[in-house]
Amino acid sequence: MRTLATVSQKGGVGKTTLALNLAFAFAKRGLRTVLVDTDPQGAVGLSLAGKKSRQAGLAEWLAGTPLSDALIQTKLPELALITVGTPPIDGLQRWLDDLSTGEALTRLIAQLRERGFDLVMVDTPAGVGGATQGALRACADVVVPLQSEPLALRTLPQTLRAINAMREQGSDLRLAAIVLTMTRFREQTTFAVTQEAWGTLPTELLVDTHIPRDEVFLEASAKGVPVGLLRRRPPPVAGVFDNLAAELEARIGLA
Amino acid sequence: MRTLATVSQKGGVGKTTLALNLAFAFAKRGLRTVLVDTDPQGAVGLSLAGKKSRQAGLAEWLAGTPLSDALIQTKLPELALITVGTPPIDGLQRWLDDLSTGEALTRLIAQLRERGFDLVMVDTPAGVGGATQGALRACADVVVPLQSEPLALRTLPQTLRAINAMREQGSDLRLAAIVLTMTRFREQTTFAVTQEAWGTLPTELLVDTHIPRDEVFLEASAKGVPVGLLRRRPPPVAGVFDNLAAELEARIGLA
Ligand SMILES: Nc1ncnc2c1ncn2[C@@H]1O[C@H](COP(=O)(O)OP(=O)(O)OP(=O)(O)O)[C@@H](O)[C@H]1O
Ligand SMILES: Nc1ncnc2c1ncn2[C@@H]1O[C@H](COP(=O)(O)OP(=O)(O)OP(=O)(O)O)[C@@H](O)[C@H]1O
Ligand SMILES: [Mg+2]
Ligand SMILES: [Mg+2]
Repeated sequence: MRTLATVSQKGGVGKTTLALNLAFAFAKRGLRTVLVDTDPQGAVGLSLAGKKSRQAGLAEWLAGTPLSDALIQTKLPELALITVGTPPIDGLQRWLDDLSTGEALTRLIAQLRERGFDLVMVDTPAGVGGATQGALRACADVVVPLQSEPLALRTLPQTLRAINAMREQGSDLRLAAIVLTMTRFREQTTFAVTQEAWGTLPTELLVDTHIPRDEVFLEASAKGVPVGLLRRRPPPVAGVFDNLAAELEARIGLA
Repeated sequence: MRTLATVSQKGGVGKTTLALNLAFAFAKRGLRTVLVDTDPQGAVGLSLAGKKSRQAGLAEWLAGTPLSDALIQTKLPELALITVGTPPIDGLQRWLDDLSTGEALTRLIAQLRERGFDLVMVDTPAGVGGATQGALRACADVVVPLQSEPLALRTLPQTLRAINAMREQGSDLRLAAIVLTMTRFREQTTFAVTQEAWGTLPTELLVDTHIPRDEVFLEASAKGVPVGLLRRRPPPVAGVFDNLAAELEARIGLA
């Protein structure tokens, strides 16, 4: 079983978008996939929050609720989700701290392995502390979305440092890929950032597939679903994640 | 002396952009202003990081460095900055925890008051734990940027809950305003989000001034400077923050 976390110091770069859509793409390829949300923001499965506000998620599992109550089967048989649930508002800092050691996530991953999943995707909060730290400790691979804006490129080194810090502590954590997101090649900025990325970063870390800016993501995000599950017919841009999943499979040892 | 923090659970919504440009606008109005960065991302004064990597900031002040070493005078006499400095990579979670109690920030604010500042702006990390929690405890007022995308509106309640939680604990913390950011009125999304915001949120919390999408922000953010300090002549969009500062002055008791 493989484990892949979406991580970035910078906020709003497309971590959740990547996690949702990659999980869907891997599942479509026949890999039994579960997406776990560790971000109190709870963007994964957001539309569930209204209807099933009693839906158990990570927070409830941490407090002792059985895994079967937290696992949500989606319309795609090979894709399941675990929402973040309802973390405490008072005592949130403590909750994030507890996750930061990685022990609970390691335990969850072990239980998911026993259930026969092929892949666990983990979405994390912006930043590299708290829950993200826990995911870096518990997961084997990381994918980093790089938003096509100069500031995102300036703050990327911090994300890379956090990953290296794990490796220095003896972890086998690998950066599977840096993926350019929200690209818009009709704008100069995307060209500039793409050029600088390919020019300054180790090219083996970059993948060719980039996620273009497309307003269909806005609607999908607001519901916390992959674009492939948004309507009866997946929008054209959904195909981008099939390409990305194919590129990543080899990198994370699933091919 | 007033204290105003930019806060949002959601990442990448324009907290830092608002903090930088509002601080500049208030300073231009003659208010002695200092902008404090509490986000390890260190986006405030990013361009300084290269040249003066020995520049002391919040992290160094917390460790005992005198305030005068951390205070940076900008080209505008009434505007000073305190960068986040260099927080520990190993032990980052602990560093964020320590800030979360608000004690250190309260102490810093007291020292800044002694120095005769009229206003302290505080930029925070995405999320409402850690350093953001500290800022919510130490500051009197909060401004929340609301990105013109449906997901941002869905996650706004969490930010509002975090602010209310403070008030329930007896704090006088006030939400000065919710400000629509990255608006693009030629796109349907901005209309939809603006309409929903004005239709569902208490209108006294919203301000008329919105921050339009403008590529000059991309360059300014990458340098961690207000757009007004980016070139010799401030770009037209800089005027938006003058309007916003005027709208906020009354709300935070500075008028
Ligand atoms: N390719 C895209 N085209 C258009 N909009 C996008 C794209 N990718 C993401 N978005 C939008 O950008 C916003 C931020 O995306 P997302 O929430 O996935 O980022 P994030 O890194 O998870 O943010 P956070 O740091 O808050 O967790 C959302 O409103 C989303 O709909
Ligand atoms: N009005 C705008 N027009 C165009 N781009 C903008 C605008 N406001 C912000 N941006 C860009 O959006 C990105 C995110 O903005 P910013 O860093 O201010 O958000 P943030 O909320 O502080 O993010 P984080 O959660 O990472 O702290 C930056 O690249 C910035 O240049
Ligand atoms: Mg997210
Ligand atoms: Mg910021």
